Amino acid sequence: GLPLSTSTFDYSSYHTLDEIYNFMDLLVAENPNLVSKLEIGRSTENRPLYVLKFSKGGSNRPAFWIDTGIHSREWVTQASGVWFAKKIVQDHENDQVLASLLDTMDIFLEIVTNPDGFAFTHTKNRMWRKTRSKHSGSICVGVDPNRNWDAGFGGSGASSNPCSETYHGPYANSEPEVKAIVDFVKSHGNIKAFVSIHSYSQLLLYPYGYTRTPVPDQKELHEISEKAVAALTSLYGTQYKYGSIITTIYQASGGTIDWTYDQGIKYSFTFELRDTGRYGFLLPAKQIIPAAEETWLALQVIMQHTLDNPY
Amino acid sequence: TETFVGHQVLRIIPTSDEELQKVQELQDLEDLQLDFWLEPRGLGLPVDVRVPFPSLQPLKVHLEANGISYSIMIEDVQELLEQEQTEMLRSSRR
Repeated sequence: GLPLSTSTFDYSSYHTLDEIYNFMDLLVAENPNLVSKLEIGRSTENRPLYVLKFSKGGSNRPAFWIDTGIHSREWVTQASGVWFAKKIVQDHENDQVLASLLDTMDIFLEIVTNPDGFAFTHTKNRMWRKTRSKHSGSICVGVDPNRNWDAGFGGSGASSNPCSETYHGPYANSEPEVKAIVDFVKSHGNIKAFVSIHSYSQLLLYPYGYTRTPVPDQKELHEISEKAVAALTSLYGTQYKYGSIITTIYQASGGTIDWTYDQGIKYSFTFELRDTGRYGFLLPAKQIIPAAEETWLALQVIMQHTLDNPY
Repeated sequence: TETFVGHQVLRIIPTSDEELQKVQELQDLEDLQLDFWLEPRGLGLPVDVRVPFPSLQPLKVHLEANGISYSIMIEDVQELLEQEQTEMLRSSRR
């Protein structure tokens, strides 16, 4: 029952992990000169952690990272990741921003950042958010992988209770899903932009979440966010707020983009996709494509800025 | 597979510090097994919470007793999940 081509894949539907992994294989097979699939590690339950690499060649080029699905129940994010992958392939020659970006940079896209959690949402509990790691002395399972990074780890805005949805884990990078990205980012050493995609409160955020101290690049990141949100809103009128994590939502320690920013990746952002006040994590599948389309416009603004402002 | 029959998602918008405090305190009531989709963030900002069926009545009574207004964002979580499954099935058949 799996599609034989990415042209017959239904982008306006939610898919299982197997279907998404099959989609990746098809995309690689159809575009061998542009797309390759890297395995950057294994999850707690030994599932492969795949990253799609879009590259026109060269070695260790500067790179633009996008990840979706670190919180497994946020299904619109994995679905958007699939759509982004196809969009990159379709537009890499004709779209001016994408074409120029790929002339000098690579794009890395991790569509299912938390595959154990995602599989669990399809088989056992649709509302599962965390990883699936076990903790001695507790009956509760999983760590919030967006509290497990080595950036203010264990501070305010994360829980030390393994039963909490925001449990930070026993130590920073305890989750193989997080450690794999940490190792990849460090070994690559030339990632210039890092965008981590969540749902659902219509926000575009930049660091920090663990401290009220503004980042040195606050003004620039704020201006990019303003432009990106304007582009996003221009398509369907979806209203986004933007700002630093701590001033816009709440204090959250051990978060992804705080760590990437502290690693020197200046253009670190996180999205919270639609919707506000109707469906939450249960966004109907007919909204996948509009959500992905509008987000893509914002991503393009960040891509263009990254390209125009090398550092 | 866990089912969510009768679970509702309530949207609460705290309008005073007192209300915000009360909503924050709900996070500590483990017996109610509340699942905060959107955690309390500040005045005027929505808090979305999935409430298991057995906790609905006590929670609503608690909110009303404290004068905290709420709206029902999702009437029945399971109903939405079943629609989601039906759509996935339809897509894979197609």
